[in-house]
Amino acid sequence: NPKTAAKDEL
Amino acid sequence: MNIFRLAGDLTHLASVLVLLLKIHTIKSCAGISLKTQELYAIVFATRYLDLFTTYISLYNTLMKLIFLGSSFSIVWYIRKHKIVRRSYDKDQDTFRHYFIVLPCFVLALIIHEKFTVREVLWAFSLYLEAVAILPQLVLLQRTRNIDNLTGQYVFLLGAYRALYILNWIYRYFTEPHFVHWITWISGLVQTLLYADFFYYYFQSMKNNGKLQLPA
Repeated sequence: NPKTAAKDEL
Repeated sequence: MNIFRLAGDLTHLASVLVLLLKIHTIKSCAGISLKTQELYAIVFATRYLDLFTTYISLYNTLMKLIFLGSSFSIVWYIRKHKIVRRSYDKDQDTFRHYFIVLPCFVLALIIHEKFTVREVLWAFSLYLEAVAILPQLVLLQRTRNIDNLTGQYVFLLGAYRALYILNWIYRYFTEPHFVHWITWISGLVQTLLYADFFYYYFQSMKNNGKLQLPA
C-alpha cells in the first residue's frame, strides 16, 4: 500500500 | 527493514542517549537548546498518535515509546531539575516557537494526504521535525565553543537523517510503488540544514581540534 508505506517508519 | 533504516534508528537512539548522558551524569545542559527539545516533544506527540490505533511491530512500538519518553524527560530536566536547569543558556536560546510551529501547521493544513485530524497532524509533525533543529543550530553558532557531547549529539542527529535518505532510496528500488513526497521532501530539507554543521564537524576532526563554528 503506497499510501501508508512511510507510516511504518519512525 | 533494511540496514539503512535500522542504522538510522540506532543513530537516532544514540543521539538521545548521548544527550541524556550529558544531562544525567554531568548534570549540565549547557549548549543544548530547550526550544529544539520542546519542538521534538511536539513532533513525537503528534506523530505517534497512531500508537493507540495501529500496531506495526513490537520494535516500532518500543522505539516510539522511547522517543516520546526521552523527549519529554529531557524537557523536564532542562526546565525543572534543580541542578541541570542552572546550566541552561536561557539568554542565548531565544528562538520563538511560533515562528516555527505556526508555518508548519499552516503548511500541514494545505499539504497532507487526507484532510483528517490524524493525517494533518502527521504532516505537521514531519514539517516540524524538518526545522526543529534550527534553534539548536542558532545556539551552537552563538556559543561557538561547543563541548564534545553537544557536538556528538548534533552529529548523530544529522547522521540519522542522512541514513533515512539512503533508506528511502533503497526502498524506492526494492518495494513496489514506494513513493512518499511529503516524507521525502521534508526529510531532504531537514538533512540539508545539517550540511553546514557537518562541514565544520569534519574539519575539526581532520585537525584533531575542538569543534568551533565561525562567527
